[in-house]
Amino acid sequence: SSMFVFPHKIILKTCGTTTLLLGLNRMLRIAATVAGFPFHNALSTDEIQVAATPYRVFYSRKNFLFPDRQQGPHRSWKQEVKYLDDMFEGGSAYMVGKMNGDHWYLYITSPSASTTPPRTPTDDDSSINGFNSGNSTNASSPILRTSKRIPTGIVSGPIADSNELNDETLEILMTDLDPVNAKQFYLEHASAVARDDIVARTNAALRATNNKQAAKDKISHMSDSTYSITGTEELFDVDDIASHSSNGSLTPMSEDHIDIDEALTTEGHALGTVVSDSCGLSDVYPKSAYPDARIDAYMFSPCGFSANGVVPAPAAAETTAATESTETSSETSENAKASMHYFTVHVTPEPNCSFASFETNVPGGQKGRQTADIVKQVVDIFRPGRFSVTLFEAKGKGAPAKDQYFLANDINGVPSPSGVAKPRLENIPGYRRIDRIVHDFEDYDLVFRFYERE
Amino acid sequence: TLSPSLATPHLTINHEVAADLDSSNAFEGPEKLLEVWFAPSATSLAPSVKENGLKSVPSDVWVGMLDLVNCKILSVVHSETVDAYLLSE
Repeated sequence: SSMFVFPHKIILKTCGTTTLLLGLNRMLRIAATVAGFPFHNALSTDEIQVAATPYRVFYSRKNFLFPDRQQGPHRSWKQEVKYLDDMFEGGSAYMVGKMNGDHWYLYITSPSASTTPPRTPTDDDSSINGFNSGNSTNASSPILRTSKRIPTGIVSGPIADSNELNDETLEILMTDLDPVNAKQFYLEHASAVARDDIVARTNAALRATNNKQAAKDKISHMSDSTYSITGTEELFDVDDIASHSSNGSLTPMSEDHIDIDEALTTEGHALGTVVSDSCGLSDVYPKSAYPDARIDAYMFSPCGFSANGVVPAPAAAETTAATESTETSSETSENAKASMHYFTVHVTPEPNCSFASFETNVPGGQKGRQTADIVKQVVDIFRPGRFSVTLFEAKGKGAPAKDQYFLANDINGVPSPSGVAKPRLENIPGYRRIDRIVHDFEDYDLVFRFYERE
Repeated sequence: TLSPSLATPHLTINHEVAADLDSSNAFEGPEKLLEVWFAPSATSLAPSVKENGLKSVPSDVWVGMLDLVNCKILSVVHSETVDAYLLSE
């Protein structure tokens, strides 16, 4: 599971039998009482509470494999919608895709034009709502009973000219993973890869040691002066390795040093990094193109994998050029300068319920890589039997032009100046596209695609 | 914790949770995804909102909310504009 906290929004994506919606009320209260967002009072069964008034809410998920094992309101889409409808006004629920096959659900609220001035929580309010005492929310109570549903879309202060520019989310949900590829996400396999990695590094270090010794011997015949060899000695303390080689205990002394015993017993992050590198995930947004990107990965025991990536947006000029878009909004550039994008990956490799998800808000076209490139690269990591792609994009300013660009990109890819054919979402090698469904929301475009292995 | 700077994302690991996590009983892959916006953008926060908005909320405050969800924090990548929490389950 993952959570991304921005100044103005929060994204929470949870796996398994987690009870995500049960945390929603607390989230709204934290936003009001701790962060200071505008709020309204809601009457629960026995007390007054405050809850921030969200600007808008999105909730989505794929159909569950085992809905009867879910908890709280998550046993059915109907219950989830009721839970959200009880909390928010003006929500709309959708099912996208085949009813008798894999499909995807979405609940979305629209920002309204309400002008009701919201109040700001005060200390007195905080003491009334019992936030600090922690007694106002009962985890076992699945539904906060409010006297009045929370109206979304009431925003005080300066209102942005449009929705967040460049707001684009790509999600790939993959099931029936190839068993060989899925093996990578078992602890046992990851440990073996880590061992192989250490052996390879050690061998490389030994080769460097031997080369250095050979060079040293050669040089000593020529002169007694000092010598210099560039290469792996900056990563490995060759003298230390040489001293250990006699007793068979080899430990590369590098910044990438992994203590395998510690990794197995206490450090899922270390093995998560190994898996992230070995499976190809680290190459989706590679260091060469995104030197300041950071991946935080974790390998679960006995299996399962999660990773979050934080990807700084490139400089404005680079973004504009790379998108090859006709849109040349200066606001887009300004926004890109300050923004940080994310991606997140979750894998459940067990054969009876194998699943992997990839989600990112790195805009398509960045660094010259189109959405179809990303989809192909991710799908190649898992080789799923079936997968869906949802592409969600704010229309923002200049909606008609962007809308046209978005849909054209989805269908055809973007033609490059060189005329070299770009990958198309329509054609993912080895897969047959089953569905393509477009939803034209008030301020968002959504394209849902579903593919099956050929 | 690596040396933090405003421009460079840095990682904090919650060893207390991450060290002995056993996911033997976890199952069912598909996730739920919730996205709640409290303002149209990071630059349009109401005057009453603290600087950095939700990012000003300390991690330990989110723990209470995540308890209701049945998730625990394994690690956090902090950056200038987003904090990325890796969670259990």
